[in-house]
Amino acid sequence: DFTLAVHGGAGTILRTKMTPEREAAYHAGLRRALEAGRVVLADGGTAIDAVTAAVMTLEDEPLFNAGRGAVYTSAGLQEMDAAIMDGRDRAAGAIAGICGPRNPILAARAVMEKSDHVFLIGDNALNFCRQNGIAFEDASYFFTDQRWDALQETLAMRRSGGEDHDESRKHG
Amino acid sequence: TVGAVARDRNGHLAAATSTGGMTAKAPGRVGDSPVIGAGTWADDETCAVSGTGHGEIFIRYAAGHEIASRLRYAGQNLQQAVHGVVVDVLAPVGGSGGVIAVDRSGAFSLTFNCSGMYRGVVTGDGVLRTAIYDEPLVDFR
Repeated sequence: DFTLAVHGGAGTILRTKMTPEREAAYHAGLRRALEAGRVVLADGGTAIDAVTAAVMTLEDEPLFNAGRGAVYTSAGLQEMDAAIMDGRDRAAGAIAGICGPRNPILAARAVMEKSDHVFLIGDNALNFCRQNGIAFEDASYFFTDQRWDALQETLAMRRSGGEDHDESRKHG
Repeated sequence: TVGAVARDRNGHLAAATSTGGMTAKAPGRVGDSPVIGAGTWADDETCAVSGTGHGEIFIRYAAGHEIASRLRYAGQNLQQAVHGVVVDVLAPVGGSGGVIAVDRSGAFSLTFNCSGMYRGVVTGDGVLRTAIYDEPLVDFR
């Protein structure tokens, strides 16, 4: 039959910071992603469509580090990247160093399906996305209090010379 | 980072990974997520892999491709290959994190070498199974 696995990042938040409500929200977010892909596969759909659907759901979820939960750089901006690969023929697509596409995985898939290339970065990647109808969002869509606060804490820690032992900040 | 791997009913595999990164990373820094063979890999003959963790180490050790190579050339099964890379290779050199993987038979592995990994799996029985820390998967029907 079929199998679908998902992850929302490693280096989870410290147990001491986890609340029952927060834990339930993480489980619910993972289940939504699994269900999005399961529906595709149960209906006889392809693995490539299933992973696309699952990752889009995770990208839409601010809890996880992806499009809407993207971490900030030290300059206070967000940069997104994504890749997708089809095991049938090793077709692959990837993008990096961009901010704007609502779902970065769709940008990567467009590179795979609509270009002769594997990896596009920067401004030309953005232009390629616009030319291929990828949905964009304003910077405000990607702002989350959680990620912004994490940036401020990390920068303050660096200024004070402290070391950050919180894996969730190191891995997003 | 977020990611997904799948095997469909026709036995085809795929992997997708999106937007990794550590908070306050250097502008322009790219981790393993978009690097084919590091954070993302899929090949019907072996397996599909999506990684999450210390990207520089995952890139240097070509984590996804290394797992596939162990299936292809070393005769290891998926769990042996994933454990060998995530726990035996990446962890000792500071490559904390984990991977999700599925092979051509539909076997899967959700393996990490740090405090936890937000993870889940569903197979043909339709039961959604999720976990966060080092604990058994929780079933949800």
